Amino acid sequence: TTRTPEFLGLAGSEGLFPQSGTGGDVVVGVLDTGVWPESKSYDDAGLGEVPSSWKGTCMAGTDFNSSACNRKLIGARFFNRGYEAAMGPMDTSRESRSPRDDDGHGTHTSSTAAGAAVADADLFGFASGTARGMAPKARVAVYKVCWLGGCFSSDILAGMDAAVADGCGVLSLSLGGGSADYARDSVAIGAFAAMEQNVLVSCSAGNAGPGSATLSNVAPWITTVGAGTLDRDFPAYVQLGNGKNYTGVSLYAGKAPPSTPTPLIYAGNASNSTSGNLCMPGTLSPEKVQGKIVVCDRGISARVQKGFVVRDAGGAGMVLANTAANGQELVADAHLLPAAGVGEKEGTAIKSYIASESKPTATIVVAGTQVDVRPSPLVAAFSSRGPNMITPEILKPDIIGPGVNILAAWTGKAGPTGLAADTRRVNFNIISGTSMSCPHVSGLAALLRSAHPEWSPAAVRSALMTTAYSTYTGGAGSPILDAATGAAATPFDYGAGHVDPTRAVEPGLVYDLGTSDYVDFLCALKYTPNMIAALARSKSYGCAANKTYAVANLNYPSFSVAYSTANGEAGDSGATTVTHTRTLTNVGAAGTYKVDASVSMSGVTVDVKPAKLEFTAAGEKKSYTVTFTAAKSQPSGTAGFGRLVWSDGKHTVASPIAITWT
Amino acid sequence: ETEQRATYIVHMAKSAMPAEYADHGEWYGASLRSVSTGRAAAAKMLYSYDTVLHGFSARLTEQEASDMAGMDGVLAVNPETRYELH
Repeated sequence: TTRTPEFLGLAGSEGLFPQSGTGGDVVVGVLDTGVWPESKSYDDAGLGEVPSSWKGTCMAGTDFNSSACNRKLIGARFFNRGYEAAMGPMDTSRESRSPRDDDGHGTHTSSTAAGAAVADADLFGFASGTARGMAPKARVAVYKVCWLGGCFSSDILAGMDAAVADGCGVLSLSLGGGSADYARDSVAIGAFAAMEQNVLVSCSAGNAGPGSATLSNVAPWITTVGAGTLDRDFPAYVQLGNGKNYTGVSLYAGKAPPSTPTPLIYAGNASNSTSGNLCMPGTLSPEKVQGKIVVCDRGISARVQKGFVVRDAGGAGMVLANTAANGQELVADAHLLPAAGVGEKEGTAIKSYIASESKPTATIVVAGTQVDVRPSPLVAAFSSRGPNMITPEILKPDIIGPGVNILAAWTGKAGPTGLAADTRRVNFNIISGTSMSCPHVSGLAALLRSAHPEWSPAAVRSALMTTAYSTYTGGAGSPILDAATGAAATPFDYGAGHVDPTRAVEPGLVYDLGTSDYVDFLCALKYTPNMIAALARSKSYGCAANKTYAVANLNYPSFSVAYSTANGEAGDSGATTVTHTRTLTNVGAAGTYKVDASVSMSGVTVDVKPAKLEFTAAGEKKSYTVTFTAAKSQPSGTAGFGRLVWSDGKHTVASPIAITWT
Repeated sequence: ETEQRATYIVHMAKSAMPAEYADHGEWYGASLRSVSTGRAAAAKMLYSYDTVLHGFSARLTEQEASDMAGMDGVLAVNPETRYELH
């Protein structure tokens, strides 16, 4: 990617992360749509021999030789049996029965995580610079488990099975589905065993935001990643006939749009369909849109497809207007015709102008790339949000990372829009999603594993979470905002905050977790012995009859308190307390840490005991309790947030707090 | 025999493998055959898993899946789920 190394403070900080010896031997396994091995992002210049412990392979198949792998791309496999069993034989004229990436998504995610540095990268001149993955010296292994018809759990499990056996240290899965309990969720099942075998699993949180309770991949042994914006935009201007000028975004790079005012029409007025405003295929009347700029509302269909529909109907350009679901968040696309995406407010103003003018006109001006945009990051409107509907007592997502308008490597089999009609071919593409933020964090986790090979997956996640920021670094303590609303975001949106790798490498203290802790967690959820055995692959794990289990005791780096009004908790009879227990492990020098904890919710207090922890040596563990006391019941849906921070003056070990009433 | 087959993930208790089998793959295959015996088309195994779970995936009818779930050594039989890229 371009820009994200600078945005994350990684540019010029290579010394923080040793990249030789074992450091370079971290393998990031990416389960996705495969790989385009010819991309320069998989250049292996400067990399040593493939680690001797590596057991992976480079599977040959359609248009993919086993020689496609090298010292960067050290493994490539494909898993299609589940897909073809469910969907029938694949159309080999459209997709490759091999690790070859016909889609682009897998090439984008794997190069984001661990792609080599490529100078002079851009998309049609946009976002130009040196593109590189977050862990440019880490190795990449790809496991193609997603096909044109989707990603099937039997294939995903086969891919995870192989990835762990091959020797990956980090798995990156930018996919999700459903919200089954952990014992029936294949990704959670595979991730549990991966965790047990010292593999960190990073998953995307989903793009179902900004609605609440929309998360995927919420198992506590998974690192769940939401998406934020960068400090980079691709501005475009929509100049109306009345002289008003509105700013949007565009990656359009074709024939220059007309510089003279062009007739403007709202798609809802150019269609006989009730959903004509959405520019769905076949809904626009060519005679009404011919030669005009068409205003389409965002939603339902793909943004780039709307542009294609307008072009197909003879439109000269498109203004894509956000609705309330997206607010002011601007996601840029490489449309096939002159187009600009605008926020909800601008869209409303443009539509008002059309309604009030007998001959409305507009001009679209595409202005290129802009950096140092403030405020940033914002929580992406599409990023899925908490609370966690499977286990409300575990706060998810864990963290956010860059996921909007991300440039990374692309397939040679599809154009930047992914549309069949898009015959353009590019080396890099700019796309958005929690699919894009997940591999950022996967790559950063690989960096941390290279710097601290002795850390467990939970310790790495803890370091990423407790050093994340929830206020702008350059914004005098202003909170991170939500692109959907423009208001302050909450831990339900960003978890612990935005990832900050240069701080994560030296967190001071970590919240560690291992297999037995997660089994205790399952016992607290009252999982049956068979459910636990299915998840943990062994009958030897179980719940003791004489032991009390509590989700609140899972040594998680965040706090979620879920009061229930239905059960009368903190009801009229008086206050209710919930106590969480945590244990911190010192991974730094000796030091004395003091706590500061607060919640912004009237009637709820937080008390930490002890308030001071003294560590005299690395590896030392100290426990503390946090008691949340609610003086009275609150209406269902009420939520409050806070933060608990341990500090020795040099390190800040911060945990978000979420309190809800259901 | 006209029942539709779907993919299921079958979780096995590895330690429960009867002594007559030399390896787990053999046991999984025998378990699969036992639920589809007598049917025109045999249930088909897609994958055998060993690292992130002990068990296999197979194309089963609802009845076969139900029968499988009741067998000794079977921990769970979960229907396949389709995931989507984010």
